[in-house]
Amino acid sequence: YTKEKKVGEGTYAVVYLGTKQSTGRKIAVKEIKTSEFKDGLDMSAIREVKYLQEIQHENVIELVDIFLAYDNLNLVLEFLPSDLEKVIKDKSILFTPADIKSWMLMTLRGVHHCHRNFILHRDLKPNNLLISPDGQIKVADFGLARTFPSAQEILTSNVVTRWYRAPELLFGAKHYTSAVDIWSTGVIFAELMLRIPYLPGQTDVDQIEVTFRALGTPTDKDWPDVSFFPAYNKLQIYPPPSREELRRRFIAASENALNFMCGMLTMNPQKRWNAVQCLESDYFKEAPAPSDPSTIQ
Amino acid sequence: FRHSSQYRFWSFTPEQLEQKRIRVNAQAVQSIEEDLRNFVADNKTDLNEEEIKTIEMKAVPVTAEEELKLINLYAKKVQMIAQRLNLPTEIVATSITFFRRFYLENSVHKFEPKAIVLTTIFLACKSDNYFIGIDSFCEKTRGSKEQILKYEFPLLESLKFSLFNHHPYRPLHGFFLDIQAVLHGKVDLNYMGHIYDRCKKRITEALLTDAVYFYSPPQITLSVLMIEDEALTTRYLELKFHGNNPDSSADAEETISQDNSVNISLEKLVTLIRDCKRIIEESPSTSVDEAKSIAARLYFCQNPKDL
Amino acid sequence: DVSKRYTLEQSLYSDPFIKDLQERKDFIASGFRVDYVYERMLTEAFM
Repeated sequence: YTKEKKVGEGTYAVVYLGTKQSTGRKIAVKEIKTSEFKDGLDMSAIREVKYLQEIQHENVIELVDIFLAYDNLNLVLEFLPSDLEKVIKDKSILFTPADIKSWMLMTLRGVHHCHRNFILHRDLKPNNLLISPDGQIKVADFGLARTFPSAQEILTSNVVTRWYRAPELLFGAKHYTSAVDIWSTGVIFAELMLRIPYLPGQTDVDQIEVTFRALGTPTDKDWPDVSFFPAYNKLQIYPPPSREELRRRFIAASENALNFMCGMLTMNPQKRWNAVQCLESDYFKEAPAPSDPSTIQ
Repeated sequence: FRHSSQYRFWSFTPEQLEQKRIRVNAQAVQSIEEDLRNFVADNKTDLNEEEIKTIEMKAVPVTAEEELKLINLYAKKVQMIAQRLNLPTEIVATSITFFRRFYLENSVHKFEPKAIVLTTIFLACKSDNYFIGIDSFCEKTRGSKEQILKYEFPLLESLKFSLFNHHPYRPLHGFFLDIQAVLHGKVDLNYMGHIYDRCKKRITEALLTDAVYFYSPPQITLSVLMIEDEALTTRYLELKFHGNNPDSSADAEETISQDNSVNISLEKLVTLIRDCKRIIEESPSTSVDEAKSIAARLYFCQNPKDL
Repeated sequence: DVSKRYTLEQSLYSDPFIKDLQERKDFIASGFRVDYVYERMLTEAFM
């Protein structure tokens, strides 16, 4: 493998563009910094390695190879030149409801594959949904992933990038499920339709405020025992938006698209749609059909 | 399961496994013997006849079989230390798994088992979301931070970076549920609870045997269930395959799933379970004296000067 | 292969440990679902 150009640097890794010499295939090399973490190999690197080794799916980034070189761990990943955040932000790019449907279908297939392998992603957001040269959406960055917890296990609620964080996480839940990934997917869908972030909280506290102002404050009636969360008592109570308000907010959305979004943004995680319900929803059965990924500009 | 790295990288036939161990041992012995020859040659002038004879007598590389005895002894130590740290069952299992796999790729001539034990437990904790910082880990285990971290990369590489394990405990829970459905009303739940606990312990013992390389986790679980209660397990499988019409022929290719896409024959499964059961019950044990003499030879192979 | 190789018969299972969790407020509020636990165990058993 060659490393030709540095394209990114994160807390625990540097990413290079390169080529697999034997085939000429373009690849990305994620070089894990080992000096930064006093406890040996970084947890994010361990998670990326652990879960990408198990997942082979068209809509999940492919781990081509792994090797150690000069005491650095190198993940060789498939080359994915773009991502949904870039597409949303670049106003010169016009995309259609059929394009959005195609992106949602591919994203949910990737998420479904993780969930049926009992893996939570826990950081779904537009810039972790990469786009391959032939237009395929690929779920990437498994640095926060983990297997579904054993029943008595306690999980940290400090996961998922704030704007895409499910309400149960905002309340500090410790026994959450794959429903947190579905919430993130719902917020991404809203953002694709609006082309601006849907729930952009400035702080974790503000995120609660922004979320409930937009979607209504949950009550024990629609979310049993939500009042159990300590953070619940200080909440401002907002009414849920009427269907008419939602129509006005998402002017281009069909009724099924609104149902689809509301299914994913259901407050009560027990009632929130799972990946199968999303994939089997009427939204994907009605016109327009999802665009062919390779034709999306 | 067949998509898992556990199946793709770590499942073998008994012959393949034996060949692997022999190959790893042979490579190490070859280089050790070369080192010893060079040592004697380099120190010709200093060494007298008797000393050379002593080296030839005591610095004798160990065989693949002797390696396995030492590895089995230390695998039990991994289990003991991990349990003493009160780690969850699954993490004890992952520690044992990492340790035993490491020595499918490396010889004890190259990596002294004692040096690897703590690193396997440390990496298992990290890998299974039970992170313990290195300082507190060293405090609990009185290990050396440098040594534990030094072996993390070699361990990860020898594991072929496959960290995700399917242990037989969840299948045990799954069969615990399915037995209740298939034998509904015919099993005493308290009794099932005792069986469950005994099976959990027996599964951890099974992970110390080569059954983990020859059988899938659910097959190991069924073998352990067969050990703990043969009648219950046989009854469950019969009903599972033949429903309530016992007269259907036992050897017919029976389907276990509704859509007839998967044919598993009860007879074939039971045979497989019994073979697995035998391996689990043979669980290897190494006497401390034997281990000491193997370890001594290893030490002298590494340090002929001390001889 | 999307066909499940088992039938989830939740009403037939007596699993005191899991059932207890199902009653706890912190579990209910977090979105804990017993069927997700059972699905996982049965999938691992019949894989």
